[in-house]
Amino acid sequence: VDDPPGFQERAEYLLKDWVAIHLNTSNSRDPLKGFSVFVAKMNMHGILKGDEPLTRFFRFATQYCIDLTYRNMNEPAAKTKIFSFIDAYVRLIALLVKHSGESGNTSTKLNLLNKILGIVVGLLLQDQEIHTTAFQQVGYHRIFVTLFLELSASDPVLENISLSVITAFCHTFHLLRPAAAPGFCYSWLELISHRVFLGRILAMIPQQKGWYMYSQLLIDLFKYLAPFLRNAELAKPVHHLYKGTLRVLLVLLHDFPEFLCDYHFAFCDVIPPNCIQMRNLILSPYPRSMRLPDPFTPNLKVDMLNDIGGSPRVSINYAAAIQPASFKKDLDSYLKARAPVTFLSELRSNLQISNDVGSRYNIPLMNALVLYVGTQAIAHIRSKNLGPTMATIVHSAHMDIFQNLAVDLDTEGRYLFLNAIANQLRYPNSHTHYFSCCILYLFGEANSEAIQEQITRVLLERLIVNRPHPWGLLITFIELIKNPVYKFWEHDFVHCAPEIARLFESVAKSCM
Amino acid sequence: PLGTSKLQKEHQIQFQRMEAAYYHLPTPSDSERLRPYLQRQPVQTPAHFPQQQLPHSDTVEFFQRLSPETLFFVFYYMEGTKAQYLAAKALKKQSWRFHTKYMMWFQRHEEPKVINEEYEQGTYIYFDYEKWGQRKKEGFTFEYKYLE
Amino acid sequence: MGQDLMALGLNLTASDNLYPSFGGPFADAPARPQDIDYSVPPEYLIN
Repeated sequence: VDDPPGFQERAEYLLKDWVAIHLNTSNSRDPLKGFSVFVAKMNMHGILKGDEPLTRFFRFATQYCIDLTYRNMNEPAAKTKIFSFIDAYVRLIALLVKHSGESGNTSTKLNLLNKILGIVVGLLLQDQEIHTTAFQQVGYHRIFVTLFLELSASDPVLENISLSVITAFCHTFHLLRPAAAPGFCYSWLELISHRVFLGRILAMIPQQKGWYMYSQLLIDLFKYLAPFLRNAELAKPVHHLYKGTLRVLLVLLHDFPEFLCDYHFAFCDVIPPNCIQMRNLILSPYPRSMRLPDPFTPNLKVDMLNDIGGSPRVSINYAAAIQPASFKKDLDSYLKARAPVTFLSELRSNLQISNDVGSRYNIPLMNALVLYVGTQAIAHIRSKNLGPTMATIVHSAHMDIFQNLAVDLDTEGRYLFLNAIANQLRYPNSHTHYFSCCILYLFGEANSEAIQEQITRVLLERLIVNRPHPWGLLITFIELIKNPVYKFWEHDFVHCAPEIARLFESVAKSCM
Repeated sequence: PLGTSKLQKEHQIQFQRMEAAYYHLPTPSDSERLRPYLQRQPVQTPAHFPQQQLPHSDTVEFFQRLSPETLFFVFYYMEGTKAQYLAAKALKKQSWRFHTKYMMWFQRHEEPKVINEEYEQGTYIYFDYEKWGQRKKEGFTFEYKYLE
Repeated sequence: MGQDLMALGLNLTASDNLYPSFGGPFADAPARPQDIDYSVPPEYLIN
């Protein structure tokens, strides 16, 4: 509904008045002085008399800032002019949020914050449809980053609502995820990886309550990048966003490895299988309390390591991802009774979703099935007070399923199946141990060299890319090429080309 | 074995908008408070200048090795930043004190003649940021209520 | 082959956390002390 007559003039007058108050430097040392005077003015102009006029005011003011951005974008020193206006407006928002309602009444503050964030989101999405490729991200970027920094200042009232503020921004950034606002994607990545945002959501909020929210934002990013990364040649705009993503992941790998450890499974569901290095980056972290033995240690006894029996946290309910429920029911009954055998022959049909080459299979279902069956196998082995070894993992319903998948799937399906296993080769823990034994067993028992070659390819493509390489991947490959029981060096595919033979020899040399 | 996969229509539209945004990328200073003096725009300096950040340059120890003039420059021209904060800490370690009314740094030139609960009085050196130089001030009263 | 991740401008061998001086996903170097907003005593805001 249009603004009542005269409203826009009043709103513009008030907005400019506030900016003048704010720019008057003496206030920058005492922001409250000008604020209380201005609130009285807002009241006098009826802006604070209820939800609607206030909403109209913020929509007008936000639009005014964005129009100012478009009008001045090509002026020299445009950003200083635009930002000083926007920063003043954002300071007003922050003061209104902080001082609305009683100091203990957080819901008034958060309702106001969410309302304003919602208005900015709405204007951005509408603007993107109007301007399409002429859309300018900078005005919105400035509003969000400055508002977040204002509300992150060290202040007792703000500290009290810090988790809700972060939640409001995560919700906003999810609504503005790159798939919804591709014209805003670079600013979006700047915003979700701003050092203050990272510090708050991953370090300062107690009990890691921000971790799940942050994992969802990264999943939004991976989902957006996936179709562009599926093709090895990256266009410049994609490569720029991808490199930015790698930088963020490196900071997470270095500062918050446990976060990546906990959410690796969800991330691998949405990272394209050909994104080898980025996936290795996700799979390489290990808890900072852990000391990794050098994988090249001669005669390393993996099953003797202290940490090898630890159950890694997987913060996603992968069992729930096994759909439909009838399939999960059949799976559980097969795992329990190792019957009916028909279950095995129907496995592939449950996993296949199309006949289009390159997208025949349900990757998240494949990943969930492999991890679920593997964890059930570990529990089963444990129930006999044993640990995963080449002897304890065989002759079981679990291994039936894995061997059936290795034999029954086509090249594409088996590639995804082997990837699901290789994604579990991480730092020393029970999953790494089980799946390392599992993939080596599948190699040793394979009834065709094609399977052995494909296992080698899946491991090798993860090893030949630039660092980092997950510890579990290294110890598995070393075992494969060192242990004569696998007769690795006798296979033709090891000598299929001089550079491949040289590559294996160089890896073998670094192992010895 | 997955091969390439064609971009669907929606991805092509997304790519066009991303590509358009690629030609006016956010710069790091878009996420920083406005700097009245020194914007965060990297300036191409001659190759023989140190191009990388000096090691440990974000520690008080590093700032303590800087001259007072340099610290004063950082303090007055990089306000609201970690650099200003570190410069202030380094100045205090060199027994400078910040006068919040004159907004200048003072250092005792000799033992004060008078000391009591409210103030101390004597000869000081202070850094005058308007004339950009150190000055001596005799018989100055430093009221403790202005000591930051 | 992927990227040389050591060449993205992050000091991955640092013992301290990187995020407090992370210059952003598109910055080739960490943020320097003069780039990092800091809540200094309001008396220092001399403008």
